[in-house]
Order: sequence, then structure tokens, then C-alpha cells
Amino acid sequence: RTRILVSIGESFGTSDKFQKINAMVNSSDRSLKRSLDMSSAPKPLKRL
Amino acid sequence: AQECQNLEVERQRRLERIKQKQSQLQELILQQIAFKNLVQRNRQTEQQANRPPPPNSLIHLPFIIINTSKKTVIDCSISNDKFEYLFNFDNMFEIHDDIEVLKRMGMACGLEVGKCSPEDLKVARSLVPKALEPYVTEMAQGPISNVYITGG
Amino acid sequence: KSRALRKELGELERAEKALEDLITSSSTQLKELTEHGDNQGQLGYVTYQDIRSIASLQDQTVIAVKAPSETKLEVPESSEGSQQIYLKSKNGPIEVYLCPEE
Repeated sequence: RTRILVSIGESFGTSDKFQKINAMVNSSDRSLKRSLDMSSAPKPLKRL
Repeated sequence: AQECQNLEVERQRRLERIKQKQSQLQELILQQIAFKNLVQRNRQTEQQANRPPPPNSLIHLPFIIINTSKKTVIDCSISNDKFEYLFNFDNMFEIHDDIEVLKRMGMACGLEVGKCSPEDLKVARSLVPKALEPYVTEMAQGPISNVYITGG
Repeated sequence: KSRALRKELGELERAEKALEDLITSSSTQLKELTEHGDNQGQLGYVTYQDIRSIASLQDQTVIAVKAPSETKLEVPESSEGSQQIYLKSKNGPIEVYLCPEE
């Protein structure tokens, strides 16, 4: 599992480290929602 | 021809480095304008109110903020000495640093998105050293793409 | 063509050097702003009202974190529903505030 480790508490750091974290959180949230949607999608009924 | 090819490769490499340094300088200029603008605004507010705001209503730089939907359930564990915190969110969140907060407050005069009114540009130019003024003027129209060599 | 490229490389080298000098001086000025600019360090604050006035934070829960320097912030990638943030300081306690509503 990947993880992002940054240092905080310094003045005037660069903000792109948080952009990476936000992008990672956002993408894992979307993939979770997508997998939930797929599992909840109704199964096609078999044709008699 | 080989020599030209090598020089061309070197030229591309140098152009790439210059581009990177320009965006780095741009970010430093934004931070300087945002912070000085904030200090100026706080000074005026305190002079008008004749007193500083209550201590529990403000937070000094540097800080970060974590924001998430109001529906999110947040579970927080704290060590006794407050050296360690573990947050569990059941939904997504965002993390932003103080400079991003100042930009969103408008403290960078809109320069971060290349939208700056003439009045704001005047304020922004007054907050940086003379050597940086040409860059501030250029930032008002969009990202820096020139290099202004002062002196020599 | 080779001569023209050499000339241009000379100009690019001067341009890069000028940028490096500006970056160094700007970084130094920023550091001075917070460390010894008269009482600017005291005036370098935002109020919760400022934070609440930001449109993108209007309907959000906002936590403000003030940490000593070199505090580690870790976010593991998550595949389950929950997302985590782990903070670890070695230079002092971390202050965490819930930004009040309007």
C-alpha cells in the first residue's frame, strides 16, 4: 500500500505536496464508489 | 552537425530549468504578496478596532487546514502528550496549507489566477522589491514566461 | 547555426543565473518576514471568520492544525471506505482546532 509522508509546521512551504495527497484521496474515494456501484448494479436476468 | 545537436539538447535542458525556476519564483512572489497583504490588513483592522482580535478567534501562520463534508464522521485519537494524532474519516477530505487559504481569501490580489484589477496590481507591486515588479506586472496577465535581467 | 546556438546558450545561462539570484533573495525575504520583521510575525494570522468566508469551505467541516516544525503528516492510500491522517511531532504538542461555524 502506498502512503504519502510530508513534513508540516514550516513557514512558506510548497503546497504541491498537499495537492498530491488530495489527488490520492480523491482517486481512492472514486474507485471505492465505482466498486460499490458495480456490486450494487442489478444482475441481468437470465432469459427463459 | 553533431555539435549542433549537442548544443540543441543543452538548449532544451536549459529552457526546461528556466521554466521550472520561473514557476518557483512565481510561487515565492505570491507568498510574499499574500503574507504582506495579510499583515497590512490585520494592522489596519487592529488600528480601527483599537485592539487585537480575541486570541481564540484566530490562528497564526504557519498552519494547515483539513476540510471534509459535514456528513463525514471523524474519529480522532490523541496521545496524552498531544505529540501524535490519528484521524479516521469515513469520507474523503482535503488538506490545504496557509498560503492556499490566503490565496482563497484574495490576499494574493488574484495574481495566482492571472486575474488582477489595476488597483490590486498597484497594491501588489508596492509589496515586492523593485527587481520583482516586472514579474508582478506579467503575473497579472498569466504565468511568468519572461526573464527580466536587471543591471549588467 | 552552431554560433547562433552558442550565443543563445550564453543568454539563457545569464537568464537562469538572474532567476536563481531572485529566488534566493525572495526566499530570504520571506524567511525574514516571519522571523524578525518588527511585529509582522504577530500580525501574521487569519481569523476563523476569514476561513469561514471562503466559498469552497462554506458547507465543510474545517479543522485547523498548528504544528511545530518537522512534524510528520502521513496519509496511507486507502481502498476501504475510511481515510486516515496520522500526525507525529517531535518538537512539541500539536494544536488542533475545529473551525467554528459562522
